[in-house]
Amino acid sequence: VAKLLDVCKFYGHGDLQVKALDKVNLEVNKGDYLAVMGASGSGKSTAMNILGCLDRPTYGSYILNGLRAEELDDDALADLRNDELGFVFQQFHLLSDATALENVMLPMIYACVPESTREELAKTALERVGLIERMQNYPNQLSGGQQQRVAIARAIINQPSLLLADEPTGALDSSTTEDVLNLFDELHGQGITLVLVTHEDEVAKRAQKIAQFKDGKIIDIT
Amino acid sequence: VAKLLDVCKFYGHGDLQVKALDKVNLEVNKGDYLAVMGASGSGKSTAMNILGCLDRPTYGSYILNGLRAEELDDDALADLRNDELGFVFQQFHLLSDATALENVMLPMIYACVPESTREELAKTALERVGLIERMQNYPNQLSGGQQQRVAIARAIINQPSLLLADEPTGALDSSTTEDVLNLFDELHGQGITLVLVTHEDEVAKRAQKIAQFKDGKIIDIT
Ligand SMILES: Nc1ncnc2c1ncn2[C@@H]1O[C@H](COP(=O)(O)OP(=O)(O)OP(=O)(O)O)[C@@H](O)[C@H]1O
Ligand SMILES: Nc1ncnc2c1ncn2[C@@H]1O[C@H](COP(=O)(O)OP(=O)(O)OP(=O)(O)O)[C@@H](O)[C@H]1O
Ligand SMILES: [Mg+2]
Ligand SMILES: [Mg+2]
Repeated sequence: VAKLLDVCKFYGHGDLQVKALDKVNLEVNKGDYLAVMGASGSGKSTAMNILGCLDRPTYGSYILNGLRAEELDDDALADLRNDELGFVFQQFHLLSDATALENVMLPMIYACVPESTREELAKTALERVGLIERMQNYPNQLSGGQQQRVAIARAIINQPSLLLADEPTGALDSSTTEDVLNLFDELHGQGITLVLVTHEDEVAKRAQKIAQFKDGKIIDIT
Repeated sequence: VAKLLDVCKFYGHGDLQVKALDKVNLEVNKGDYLAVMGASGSGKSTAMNILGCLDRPTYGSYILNGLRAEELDDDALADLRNDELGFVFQQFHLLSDATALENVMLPMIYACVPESTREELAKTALERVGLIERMQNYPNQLSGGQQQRVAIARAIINQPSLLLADEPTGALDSSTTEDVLNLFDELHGQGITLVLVTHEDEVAKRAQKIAQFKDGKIIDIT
């Protein structure tokens, strides 16, 4: 369903140039549950951003549902993102002047879900992450782990076919982490394809396969 | 050196009121290395903000170096913070339009360190966290774990007597986490008092004591 083909990503120029991804090849099949691990700065978030159509490769190709992402213009890419993808960002990126409930409803507005059903679906998602009684709060009134959970609820609200989660349990204690991993198992059971970046072994072993990044390359898939 | 005495913290009013801290008592002695653990939303960051003079209790008292923090005005509190405390925030809070080097130098400007020595000390701190070659980059050009390490370098630059770190290894892989924990051991060996929030057992067991938070209370100190 998603394929990175000889993907390279460079940032900057000359002396300061950073090679974030170095000829990365990765195939994600429908229904896979893949964990991505690797040292800080090894290219994981960069790869996730390309998978999520939030960034384009410098060289190489990204094929999603048979379409070459680099051949789509920005609008077509945005539509693809809204319909097919859910993304949990490493730093959440919640809208600071929207409540938890409004933040979770946002993707549904882009996907043209009728207003009457939006609130109900958003409340269900917030219940699923244990935050229904905080739905009227703004992100700066929520703890780090609570913000992360709102970001997770927002990512799953449109029933995406591909869920990309960049360290989705990084700010969570072990018991809340367990709840989130159970939620991911449930989504996987419903046929959703998951790619999760994590640096914790307990989280990675819940996946089917683990891809190891090092210096912008994938050195191993187990 | 730092004592929370019957500290209560409320946010909001009426139905939406949240009791973040509920009669918290905590004594941190000079040279201690304390880990703080507990579920998402249990009050850890709130307690850290009070310890760091970034927030005041609703009821109760915070005594730092023999002074009641609530009796100091905002300027006196700011001075105390700059001279005595180092803080690694759960969400880093780096200045987005300053380079990594400039971000690390900032606390020294407030502490009136002469300009000639500032750059040198900042480079040493960045070397210590493995980021010297990225010193000219801005935070949005750095990975999550790199930003976290810049935040750590900034927190230790003024040789604070009390280092407060809110999930300082949350975005780091295990090998980079090990480097940071070795750095903390080194600082502890030099007499610095450390309080670290973490949700990972491997990190917590490097400390001398662990305080467990639950629903705004400390239920256990081992
Ligand atoms: N400005 C605020 N207004 C309302 N509630 C708040 C505010 N700031 C924090 N809270 C609430 O206070 C409680 C404690 O928050 P705190 O940030 O201390 O938790 P935490 O233990 O650090 O959690 P985490 O592990 O998720 O970071 C949470 O329920 C949080 O939502
Ligand atoms: N806009 C940018 N300009 C320059 N370098 C960048 C930029 N964005 C990312 N990089 C660099 O690309 C490399 C890979 O970054 P990436 O965010 O993918 O790492 P990561 O594996 O997610 O790390 P972490 O585990 O710390 O989150 C890093 O060295 C990073 O500093
Ligand atoms: Mg990353
Ligand atoms: Mg917190």
